[in-house]
Amino acid sequence: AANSKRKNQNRNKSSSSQDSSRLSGPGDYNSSEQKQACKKHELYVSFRDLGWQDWIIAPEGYAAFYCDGECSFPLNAHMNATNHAIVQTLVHLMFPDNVPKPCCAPTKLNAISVLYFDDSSNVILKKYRNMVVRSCGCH
Amino acid sequence: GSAEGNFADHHVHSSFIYRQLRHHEKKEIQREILSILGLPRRPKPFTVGKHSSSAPLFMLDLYNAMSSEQETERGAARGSLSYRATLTTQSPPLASLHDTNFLNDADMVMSFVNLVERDKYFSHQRRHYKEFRFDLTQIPEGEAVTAAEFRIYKDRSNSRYENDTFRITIYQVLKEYSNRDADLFLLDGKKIRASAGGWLVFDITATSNHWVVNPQHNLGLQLCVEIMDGRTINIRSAGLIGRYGPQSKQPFMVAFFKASEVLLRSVR
Repeated sequence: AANSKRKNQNRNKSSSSQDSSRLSGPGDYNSSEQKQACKKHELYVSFRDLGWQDWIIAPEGYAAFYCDGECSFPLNAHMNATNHAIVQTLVHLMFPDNVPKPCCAPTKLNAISVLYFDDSSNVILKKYRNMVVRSCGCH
Repeated sequence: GSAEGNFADHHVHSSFIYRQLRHHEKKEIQREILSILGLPRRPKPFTVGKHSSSAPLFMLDLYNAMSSEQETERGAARGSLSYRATLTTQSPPLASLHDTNFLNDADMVMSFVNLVERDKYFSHQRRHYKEFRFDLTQIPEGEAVTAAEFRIYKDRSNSRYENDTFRITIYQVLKEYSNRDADLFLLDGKKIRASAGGWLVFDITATSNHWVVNPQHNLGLQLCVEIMDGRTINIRSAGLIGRYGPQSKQPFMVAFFKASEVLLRSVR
């Protein structure tokens, strides 16, 4: 879902000169007035909704979260930003058409453990790193 | 129960717009999440009644112990599975709490169901023993065994041996013959009071490593119970639970792994 939003956003950006009415609509995601600063959003991946209860024993799903929002100058004080993100922002201000803003992306990620059956009904407990967003920031 | 509670809470607090996925979207998400989990396709286990078997119960206990530890350690960058809590809940004092330092480094734990179990005795010596086999060929790629255990449950033995002490020994089968006992390699042994009960844990790390590298040499394990005068006795009379015992007390094997390589998803 996050990706599709971003794709829509890019598509809107590229077609903005041709179809300005799309940008001013009340529900338009790309409206700069409405666009939020880079932050963590809730996203739950449900193994149960995927119909995997027969082979995944635990968990039923996990809160993966995702990062989304705008990395604009001044970068949000409480949000982590890399040194390079500041430079990227400045370059974007100088060449807004050529250089994009920094990206809103995870800065810290947690692991989850998944307990599941294999084809032979053996049970596997495996740790998967970098699955849950703990915090977002500008890169 | 608690997992279900969390699941319900999610829907209450979620700011993410929930909508029914279309069939092809669901398929695509399933494919992507399987890719993240490093699986080529969804497993199709034969799971009728399996959830109440000893191995899944043991693994679930391990998962819960690990999850609660992860909660308390959230923030600290420890990336290992912890085993200590599980040993105390699943293994009564009878099972030896051997050094668990190596287990704290595990990236993956896997339990194996027993495929074969035969009661046998050799006619000349009337040597009783039981055979067990485990299929170690299903281990995901890039995982190296750091420890492996054979776990079998012992109830109180029958009253005939009430005051006896048993010597329970486990062997790796090296070579089988049709007309005589197999060639064996001693792996581990324990002295147990006949009146004692609980899970017995035998170290089979070296053998497991050997079987992973040479699956054709996997001829299984043999378990033998002797009373102190050296006579072997029937496993069942010693109180050891085999294939025909309760599901929650079935023998199984558990192995601990360390990832030997980083999981790389294929480029698309």
